[in-house]
Amino acid sequence: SPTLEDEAGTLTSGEASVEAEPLPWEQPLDRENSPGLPPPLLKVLTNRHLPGAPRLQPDSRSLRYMKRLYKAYATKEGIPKSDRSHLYNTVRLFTPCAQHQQPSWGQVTGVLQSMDLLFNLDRITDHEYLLKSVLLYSLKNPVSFSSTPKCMCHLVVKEPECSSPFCFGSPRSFTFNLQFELRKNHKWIEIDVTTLLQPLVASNKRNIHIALNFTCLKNQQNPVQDELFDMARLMAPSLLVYLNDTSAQAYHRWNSLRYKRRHQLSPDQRDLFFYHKEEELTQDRKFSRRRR
Amino acid sequence: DEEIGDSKAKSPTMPVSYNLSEYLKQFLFPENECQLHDFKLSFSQLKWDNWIVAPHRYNPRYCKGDCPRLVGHRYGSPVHTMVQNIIYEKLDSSIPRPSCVPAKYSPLSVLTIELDGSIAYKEYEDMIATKCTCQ
Repeated sequence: SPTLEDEAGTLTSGEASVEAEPLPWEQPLDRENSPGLPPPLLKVLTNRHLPGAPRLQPDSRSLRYMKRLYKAYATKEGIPKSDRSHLYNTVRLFTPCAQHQQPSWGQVTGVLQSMDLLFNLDRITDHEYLLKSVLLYSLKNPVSFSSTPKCMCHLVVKEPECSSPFCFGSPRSFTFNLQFELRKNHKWIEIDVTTLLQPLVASNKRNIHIALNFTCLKNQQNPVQDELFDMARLMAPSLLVYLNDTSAQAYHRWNSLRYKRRHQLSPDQRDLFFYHKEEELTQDRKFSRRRR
Repeated sequence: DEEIGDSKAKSPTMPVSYNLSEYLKQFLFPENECQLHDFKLSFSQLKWDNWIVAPHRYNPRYCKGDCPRLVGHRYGSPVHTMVQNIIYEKLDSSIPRPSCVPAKYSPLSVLTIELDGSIAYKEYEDMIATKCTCQ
């Protein structure tokens, strides 16, 4: 099965000493000629292999979050930690490719933010199945509250406009109200949108349009929250998706059939399972921070 | 039997200082026998560090060395290996001798920046050799 090296396509292939036969990705791109490399990988190779292919750079906050996730999941040598019992072997972080925000501010309850976000999820391959997804707000400084304010999030997901003449009916939209608490001293706010995104990703929708606003009960006595609202208002959330890559070159912690038989999880149990996992992860983080 | 008699007569006098375990070791584990070796590379050497954020160093390890004639249990090699050896020695030397290859691997977690600027954490199968065998 192709490994990282195949997928990457040595960028130094020009210097490679291979004179005899052309490297797989240097042959014509039609499927018949590519020896042993499945087509998607060939696509990746040509992308990566094209000299000077433009590579967009992620923002530093997203990179910092993913580096922390990497440290939580793998050792320094890059070996996945065996104490992780999650099913996913792939985590992707997307930043919105377009956003419009209408910061509005209620007197009684501070409307924290309303935004129109467009995410392009083309990097999710056909072999990757969505297990969990969260909207991720990052705060510049960990803000501590006297009490954990309750927040309400109102999400509308609009299916992409359909251009082909064979589409029937108007694009559907799903409306969700999510309750959540702003955790103390947290630099990130996670809003679980799994149930909202799963059907769209499963039906191969890759352009996700989300209109959201969330409000938090304003606390007169505690001006610091204004600071929180101001900060969060400025930043658009990223979209984090946890996936199970079923392709041959991905690492499968255990044989999924054996796992399913042993731990028959109904959908809501699975959510509970993930919720507890997240709790565990949060506890781990707190414990490790305290220990440090 | 005669040979043994002779060798007794001409047995090489083992130097007194040479201890038995060292003497035996040369038969049990000859120098360049098939075993695992390290090869630490950093992705910047491959000019991949513009899209591979972590890990900084990657040690795929590799197997190298001779496969002794009777490999037996030590390499966990199948009986087929001895058959292949016999074919090579007795019947047809164009048949290759068993070679020293990886038998087990461990996965590798990689953090990459995709072309569209999104960030991916992925776990790849079979990226680090952890055991060698002769086959």
